[in-house]
Amino acid sequence: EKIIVEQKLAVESIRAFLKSKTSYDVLPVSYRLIVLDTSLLVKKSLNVLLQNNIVSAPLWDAKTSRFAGLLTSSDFINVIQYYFSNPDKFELVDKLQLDGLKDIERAIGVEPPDTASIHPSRPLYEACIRMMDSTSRRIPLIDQDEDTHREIVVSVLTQYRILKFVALNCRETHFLRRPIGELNIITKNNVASCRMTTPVIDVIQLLSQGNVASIPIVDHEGTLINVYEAVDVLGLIKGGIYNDLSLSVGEALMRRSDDFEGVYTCTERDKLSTIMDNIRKSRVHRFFVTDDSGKLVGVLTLSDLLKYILLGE
Amino acid sequence: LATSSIKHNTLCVASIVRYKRKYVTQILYAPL
Amino acid sequence: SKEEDSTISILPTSLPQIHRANMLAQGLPAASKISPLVNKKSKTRWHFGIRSRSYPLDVMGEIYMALKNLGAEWAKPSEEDLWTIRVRWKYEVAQNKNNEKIPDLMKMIIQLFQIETNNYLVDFKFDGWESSYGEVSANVNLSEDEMSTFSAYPFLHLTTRLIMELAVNS
Repeated sequence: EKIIVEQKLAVESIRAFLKSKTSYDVLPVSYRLIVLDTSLLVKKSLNVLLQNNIVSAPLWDAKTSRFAGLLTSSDFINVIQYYFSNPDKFELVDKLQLDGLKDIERAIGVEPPDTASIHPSRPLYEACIRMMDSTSRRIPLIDQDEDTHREIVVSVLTQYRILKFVALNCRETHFLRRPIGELNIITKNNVASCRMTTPVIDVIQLLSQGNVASIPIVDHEGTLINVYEAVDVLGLIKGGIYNDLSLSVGEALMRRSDDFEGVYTCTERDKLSTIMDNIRKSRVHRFFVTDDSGKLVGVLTLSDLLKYILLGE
Repeated sequence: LATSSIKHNTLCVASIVRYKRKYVTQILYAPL
Repeated sequence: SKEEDSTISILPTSLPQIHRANMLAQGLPAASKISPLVNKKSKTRWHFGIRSRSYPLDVMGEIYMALKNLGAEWAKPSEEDLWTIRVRWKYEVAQNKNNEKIPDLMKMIIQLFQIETNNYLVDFKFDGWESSYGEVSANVNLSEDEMSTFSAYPFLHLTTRLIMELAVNS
């Protein structure tokens, strides 16, 4: 009973913290913002992301002198899907510019991502709610240039950065001691999964259709072996392998660079306090929940965590 | 203005700008 | 929190080296030809402005030529300072929807510095906006804080145009 009350109070105080801080407060004192001109070739933009070890960047349209949305791994997934259904269009894909990505979305019939944005001086809590509603895992912070009244992208906040900010600044996270299995925040039903031999193009379809950022790979007994993530698609394209899409997902995963930290797993007995501990210490983007024999039970994403902190209890 | 060497026919320029009390290095990648 | 009751761990079979060993052990043909992505974090090396080893007057000539080709205008240089160019550059933007009047003349200062013998540096500095329809931008009464919401992207864009023009010409 004591633990339940403590957790409730801790969540409320973390929520109050998120309402008392602004998105501007999360920004480091000095930081870089990498922006891509929309006339850049898609394949060049891939080099820029990989070179800078980032997976997303805001786009800037010099013709209108405005920001033109965010480049994310979903765009690369769209390009792969377009190419897979139009293998004769290699030339077009090779010469595709960033401002052509909208046409690709239309050609394969996917919804354009609705990137909500928010002013940096609004409460952090509001940015989280806006991000949750727009089902995107990142939100551009937009202000106005005082001379030209043009938009400025001040930065892009991600769920990961917000949870890290909470884990680093809220001691109350130590009082979240109820097991996650009791909180009804684990996504258990219809978690799309695949086998090591599944063709990587089928896994990419699963990522796109489910609008998820990772697909667990299980063996014939349902034991978790690995995970294919949306960001792995960048490595796939970089290697030019996307014209050999008959690869299995196991083979495609051999593209992963050696500094990949591995897939984080936990069980339903783990407490939110230890989950937040791990977020504080490492670059973890989701937790796969397994039973004691390693069989996949479900997944706990940063969205699930943030939703619980904002609206749970 | 800060510039970096041209690689893959891509230009990279940057400016360090103060935003309120923080400093943003705004970096732009554009095709040569 | 007490570490021992945490069951959080990293899935061993997901570590790249172990995954690769498992895949190769299966002797699949494609597996052997796929190499891991070398995440070369080639640290971007930054220079201040752009370097030049040409003669100073040649550099200035090239810059004036490039500005002319790009349709920019400049103030007549004063006798005592031949190495500074005060540029004013109309930034044509596709007219935005609500057709609001925004300042469209960007001012820029281009200055040649000598680093050491035959090693020169061309520095570009943003120098504010003007409107081609004469209205003075009313940002005089903004408080200190507002004054710092500045987007460098239009300035960066024009410098890339100028750098490209110089690169192409030279």
